[in-house]
Amino acid sequence: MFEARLTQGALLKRLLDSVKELVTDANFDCSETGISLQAMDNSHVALVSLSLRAEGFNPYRCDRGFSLGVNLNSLNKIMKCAGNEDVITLKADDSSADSLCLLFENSSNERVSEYELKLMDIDQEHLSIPETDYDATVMMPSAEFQRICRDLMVVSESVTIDVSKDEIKFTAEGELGTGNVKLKPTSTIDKPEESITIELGQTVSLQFSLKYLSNFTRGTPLSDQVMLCLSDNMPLLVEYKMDIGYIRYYLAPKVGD
Amino acid sequence: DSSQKSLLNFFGKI
Repeated sequence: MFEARLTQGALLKRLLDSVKELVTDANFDCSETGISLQAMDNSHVALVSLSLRAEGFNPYRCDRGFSLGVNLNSLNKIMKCAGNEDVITLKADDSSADSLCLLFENSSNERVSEYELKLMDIDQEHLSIPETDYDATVMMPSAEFQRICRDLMVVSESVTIDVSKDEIKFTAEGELGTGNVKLKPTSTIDKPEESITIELGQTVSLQFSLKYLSNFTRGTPLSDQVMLCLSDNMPLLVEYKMDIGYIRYYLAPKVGD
Repeated sequence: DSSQKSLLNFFGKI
């Protein structure tokens, strides 16, 4: 028996919205500790890793670990039927998990809707992501990162990210010319969500596809801050942290000429 | 244009 009730249903709507462009089918791995998902895009350039802790649900029940194979487009269509204020409950009888039940209850509980999503068999290779202590770890407002990606997209498909002790610089070069955005660390004590911090092991400079980075910024509504972790010749980690868990995106670098 | 690497160059399959 599997049951997970999330009072903040909007969170689940946003989470699915932030992965739907990247991944079409994925396995939700459910265990007594919570729900996780790991999936790559078709071109194996980007990977999303989602983790929601059992404590964030009330109640949460998962008698034994199992996987829910889901077509994310279909799940998204059903999630569109949930109101932003609804409480969302996921249920599956783990034995013959051939469908996932979704319950949407509105706050005054006089409107309850129930949907059944047919599950699929998805054999997806799992990647082992090595624990890395990164050359550079940058924290910044998530809206700022979203804007930088959107702005520099007008110049080029690629962005070079340079991190030094007291600056992170995003540079784009294209047909029309060039553009760059430089951010300096700030420690606005009164508004921590607006702060920019740089933890530097050593300077690092890497190039990435802005198409993918812009896609990752669909996670912006999930958190005020975004964490960027970079190491030479390693995939970029973009993390949006929530009370209930996190969503992490990994992006393989582009190798300059 | 520069060449896009694959994650499989960096992360091993389990």
